[in-house]
Amino acid sequence: SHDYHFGLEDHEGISELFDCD
Amino acid sequence: PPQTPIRAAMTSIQQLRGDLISTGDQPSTNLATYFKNCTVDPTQDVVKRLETLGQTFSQRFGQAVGPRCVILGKQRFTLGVRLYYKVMEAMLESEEKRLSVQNFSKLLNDSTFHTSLLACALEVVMATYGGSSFKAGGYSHGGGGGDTAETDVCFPWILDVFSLAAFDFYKVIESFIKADPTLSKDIVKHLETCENLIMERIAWRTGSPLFELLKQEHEGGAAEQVETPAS
Repeated sequence: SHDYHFGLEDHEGISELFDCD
Repeated sequence: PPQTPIRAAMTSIQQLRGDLISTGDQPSTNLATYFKNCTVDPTQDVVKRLETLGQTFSQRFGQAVGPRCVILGKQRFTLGVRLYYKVMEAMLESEEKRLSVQNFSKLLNDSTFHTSLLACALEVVMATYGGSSFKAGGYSHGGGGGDTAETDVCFPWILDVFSLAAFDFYKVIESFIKADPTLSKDIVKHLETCENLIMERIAWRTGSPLFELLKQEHEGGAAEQVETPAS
């Protein structure tokens, strides 16, 4: 596929990034 | 036949349109259920926001590319909305699996989240149509721009159109790529270049929310962190 490096850990998602878990 | 830049672009556009053909202009039943499960149903705000941003987008697209191209801007916005809904649904499914919750009221009522997600979807559409070029004006990354009108609507144009902080746009990129495994290698590369531009330059411009966050982090973290300078 592609070479994008995923930096987020498994326990992190969009909810945490917008401060609403 | 040998691959040419035009043929590659046509293939990418056909692929994008094909992927979104089954996705409607409205939220799917599944996505609508996520909206309904919220403590505060975001449906009306989502529709209203899309109307406002759609008008702004078409107007600014017409200004940048030419008044005769307003219809093209509208078509691209429609494709962007389809991608926005599709990726939002995939993100929520993934978050439901990860967090074992179905109520995403806070996230789905966050205007910045929606604007960032829509901006990312539109950036994917615009990059598919215009190739992975970047707006002129000192950016050293990207494919050298070119001199077509398309370069006027390349990243970071969308941030200006939606008055969106680069730092907020940055937050959705990785989740967006994870949520849409059908994105082409070129588009992923394009988003990665956007990410690098933000990290290296745009997020550090005057007025960026990053400075306030760093300040808060520094103030809040000072008492907790007892690490020595060496570590």
